[in-house]
Amino acid sequence: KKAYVVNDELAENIRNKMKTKNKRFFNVMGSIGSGKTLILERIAERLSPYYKVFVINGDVATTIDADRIAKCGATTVQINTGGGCHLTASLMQKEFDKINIDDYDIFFTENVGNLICPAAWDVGAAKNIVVVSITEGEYVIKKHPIIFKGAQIAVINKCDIEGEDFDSKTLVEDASKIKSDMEVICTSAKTKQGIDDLITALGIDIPKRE
Amino acid sequence: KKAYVVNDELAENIRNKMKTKNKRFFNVMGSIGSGKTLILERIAERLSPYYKVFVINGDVATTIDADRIAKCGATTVQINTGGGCHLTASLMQKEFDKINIDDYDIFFTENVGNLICPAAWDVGAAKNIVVVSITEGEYVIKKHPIIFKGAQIAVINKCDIEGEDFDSKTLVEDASKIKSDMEVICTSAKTKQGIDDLITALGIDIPKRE
Ligand SMILES: Nc1nc2c(ncn2[C@@H]2O[C@H](COP(=O)(O)OP(=O)(O)OP(=O)(O)O)[C@@H](O)[C@H]2O)c(=O)[nH]1
Ligand SMILES: Nc1nc2c(ncn2[C@@H]2O[C@H](COP(=O)(O)OP(=O)(O)OP(=O)(O)O)[C@@H](O)[C@H]2O)c(=O)[nH]1
Ligand SMILES: [Mg+2]
Ligand SMILES: [Mg+2]
Ligand SMILES: [Zn+2]
Ligand SMILES: [Zn+2]
Repeated sequence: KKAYVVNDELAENIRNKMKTKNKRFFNVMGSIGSGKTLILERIAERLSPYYKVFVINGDVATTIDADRIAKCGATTVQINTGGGCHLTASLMQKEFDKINIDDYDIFFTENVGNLICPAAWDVGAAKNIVVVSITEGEYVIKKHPIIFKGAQIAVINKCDIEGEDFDSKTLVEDASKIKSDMEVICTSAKTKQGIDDLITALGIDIPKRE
Repeated sequence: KKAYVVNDELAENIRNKMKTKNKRFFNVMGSIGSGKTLILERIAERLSPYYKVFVINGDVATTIDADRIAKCGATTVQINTGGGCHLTASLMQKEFDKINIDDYDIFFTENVGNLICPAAWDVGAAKNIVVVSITEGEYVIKKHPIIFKGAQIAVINKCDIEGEDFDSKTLVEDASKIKSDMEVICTSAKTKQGIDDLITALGIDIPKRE
């Protein structure tokens, strides 16, 4: 129990600090390969002309994801957990201690690809976003209720390949059933469908696309 | 440390018992929605005319997977972990204690969808199989080396949708690099491509398809 208590206290600190400084911090969780990074690439492209974006990537190994997002205008840092299956508030704090928070406007963390363990570890974000993709099948939300209960936004990605094998309908219904105030957004990080809707749901203002 | 030691001793017990009784027990791990269940449905359909197959399904919630496989001729049981992110040897032993091992020939467990935690928990199987799908992107194996190091067979699934967005080439290369004796099999649980190859890699004899 002790580890969770310590973690949650630190998470609350982070949340308060970000609020006082009028910064926004979001935790992007989701299944392996659901499109978390490509979505963050699209968000970074869209926001970078107007805001300074900082992204903390979490993965067992490699810096592939941080490098991808860095090419889209955000400042990134990669945490390699070595085997750890989720990020924690203290891992966030360690990264925040290395930078000047005032140099940035919007902060994201891409959590480790896993729909179970990250649900139990509050990282101090203002909102939790959970990304799944239609290619994982129609039951993925029904089977992982806990992580969705702790989320404010459910993203259903890869909607560009909707068709004979895969569809979003059941996933949208299941996400909406989890909690009445859940924002459910269908996206395609490939075609950029839904990316502006997601940015709006995060409460970030940007000029409309041309 | 203690929990792992106890688990590994029990796993060794299970492995020895299965060997003495000349039964085969396989642990199917993999990413969420990679196709573990559909692959087991195909295997159950293919083996059930010749062998008695028993499948232990592990998921956070629901009995969806056990019910699907039961329709294909296997006897199944569903473990709901409630929030646990991996199966263990003691969870296997509990299920084996409820049945007569001699009533079956081949045993499978479908582990919880997760490429991290199950790597650390030996369940007593003769072989570990890890399933990923091409829709998760080309880096999924590079990013999760640990679970593949402990596997004998890497399955790359959903190869029927190979094309512009997704392909298997990098995944096959990465799986082969992890260890020289890794069996790498490309499958489509939808079209049944590669299912017989997988059954052969498990060391199970079946008559050729008509
Ligand atoms: N067709 C299609 N492909 C997508 C979409 N989003 C992501 N992909 C592809 O899906 C694969 C995985 O995307 P990533 O962005 O790496 O996914 P991720 O969730 O960050 O993956 P991990 O960090 O490894 O868990 C890549 O091949 C992407 O090109 C989408 O909306 N449509
Ligand atoms: N096109 C195609 N779809 C597949 C294939 N294998 C599985 N699917 C689909 O992928 C989705 C997930 O398949 P499942 O068999 O439930 O995957 P799983 O790995 O057991 O999922 P979890 O147990 O929830 O982690 C379903 O919609 C399947 O129909 C395949 O080879 N090709
Ligand atoms: Mg990623
Ligand atoms: Mg399954
Ligand atoms: Zn974990
Ligand atoms: Zn775990």
